Amino acid sequence: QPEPIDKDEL
Amino acid sequence: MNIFRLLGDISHLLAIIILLRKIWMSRSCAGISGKSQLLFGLVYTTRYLDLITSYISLYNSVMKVVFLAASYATIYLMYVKFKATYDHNHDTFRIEFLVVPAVALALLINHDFQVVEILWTFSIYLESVAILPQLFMVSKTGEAESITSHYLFALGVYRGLYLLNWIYRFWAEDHYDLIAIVAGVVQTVLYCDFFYLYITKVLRGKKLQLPA
Repeated sequence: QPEPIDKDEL
Repeated sequence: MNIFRLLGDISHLLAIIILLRKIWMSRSCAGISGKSQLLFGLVYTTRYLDLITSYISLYNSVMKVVFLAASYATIYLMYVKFKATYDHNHDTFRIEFLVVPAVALALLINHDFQVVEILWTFSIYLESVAILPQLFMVSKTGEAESITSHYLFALGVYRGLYLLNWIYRFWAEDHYDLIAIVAGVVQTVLYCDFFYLYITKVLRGKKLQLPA
């Protein structure tokens, strides 16, 4: 199961 | 957030402030590539669209707004207010050679075939090469003012610190994003030649001048 995409990074 | 990520963001912020301040104080954008600044404007715009659709944290939102505002302000200063000082004869890099492949690659290699995701991916690919018009301009004129060098150094170091952040996150959180990592490596590698010149010349008080 792939990790959810992290959009916290700028 | 880990220390590398925080330092990376600070470095990124510092780069943007150095550039804006340089243009404002000298009332001139000589030596700065307007094309690179347009590309960065496009990068921030396509990446931070999620500012309207999803809230992550106050820090995240504030930084996005600051990056967007600073980028548009820089473009305004270069193309409107101090237009006369813009050195467009030396800013001749063909940006379609960067934008078109970035669009194509974003359509081909992405995490999810959805508009916002493809725009995010495009922004990651484009950011990795957006500095090329600026580096091309420096190589064309054969030199850069010290303050421009400081700007480039801070901007280059930022993605390098993100690489350390991703190594740390892979180790500590089992998290990784291959698209960001590969683009981040490309981005940092593009600065390596400049880093060498910066350390061997600018930090020793000399002007950044390329060998003839």
